[in-house]
Amino acid sequence: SERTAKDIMIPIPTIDVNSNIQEASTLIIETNSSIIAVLSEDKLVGVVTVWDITKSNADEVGGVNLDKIMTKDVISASPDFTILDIVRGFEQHQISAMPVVKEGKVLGKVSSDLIAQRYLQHL
Amino acid sequence: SERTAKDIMIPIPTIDVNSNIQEASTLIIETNSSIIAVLSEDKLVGVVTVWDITKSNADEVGGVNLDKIMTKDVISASPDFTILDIVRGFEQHQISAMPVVKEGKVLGKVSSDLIAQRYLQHL
Ligand SMILES: C[S@@+](CC[C@H](N)C(=O)[O-])C[C@H]1O[C@@H](n2cnc3c(N)ncnc32)[C@H](O)[C@@H]1O
Ligand SMILES: C[S@@+](CC[C@H](N)C(=O)[O-])C[C@H]1O[C@@H](n2cnc3c(N)ncnc32)[C@H](O)[C@@H]1O
Repeated sequence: SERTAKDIMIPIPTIDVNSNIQEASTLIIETNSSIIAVLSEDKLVGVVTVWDITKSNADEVGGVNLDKIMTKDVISASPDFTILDIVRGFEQHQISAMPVVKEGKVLGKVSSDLIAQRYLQHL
Repeated sequence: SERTAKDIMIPIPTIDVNSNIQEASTLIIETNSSIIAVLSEDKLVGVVTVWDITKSNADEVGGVNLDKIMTKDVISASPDFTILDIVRGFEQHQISAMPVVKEGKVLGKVSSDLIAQRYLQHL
């Protein structure tokens, strides 16, 4: 049976845009999630990943809210995306995770390590 | 033909252990590599990834050398590891990249996104 995003997604941590980089870092580490969804009044406005935290460190950016470091044009999966849709999305955008979104609502995330574990074991 | 680590590996950036977190972050961003190999007198002594940078941010660790934040028990691939060996290694240790090492010498790295791109397109 064809697997879709909603079949394999797991929870994605969320954080308010009016949070700072250290709070975002703490959430990432405590939830063991390399990507977190940034919300403003409960609407998805961006994502922050371990890459963005590292870049802020390289650029010596600190003490700002997440608006400064997040990626605003979020690449997301709809719940009925197939595994192939998802993997192609990862490759096309050079990313390794996407929030699963339906009608503006964040339902979870899909990540390449989760998919690789599931499917590459059949090699 | 069976693909091995040496067939698919790409360069891994290296950094001296007596460097700081901001220098490690800059190297990661400039080389577009989520993992870098840490050397001490040209010997592999650890790895630093975007995860470790993020953790240092969460814990408000700064101005130290990489010994404080790196992972010292490095999980590496030998050049003749098969793709399956590599993927199992990723899964077993919950990581997404490994340096390729032969007789203590760092030859490159293999990463799960590289493998996923190559092999999951056949889904
Ligand atoms: C181009 S990727 C390269 C590093 C790594 N492969 C990764 O996925 O983070 C790094 C950038 O992609 C962004 N990014 C990651 N996932 C994203 C997503 N689902 N939508 C939009 N941007 C995303 C991050 O915010 C970061 O700025
Ligand atoms: C358990 S992983 C989880 C996050 C993410 N999946 C990743 O691969 O970074 C995070 C930790 O694994 C460590 N790590 C990543 N690749 C490693 C490797 N090849 N050998 C040893 N430790 C590694 C990092 O240094 C970091 O402390």
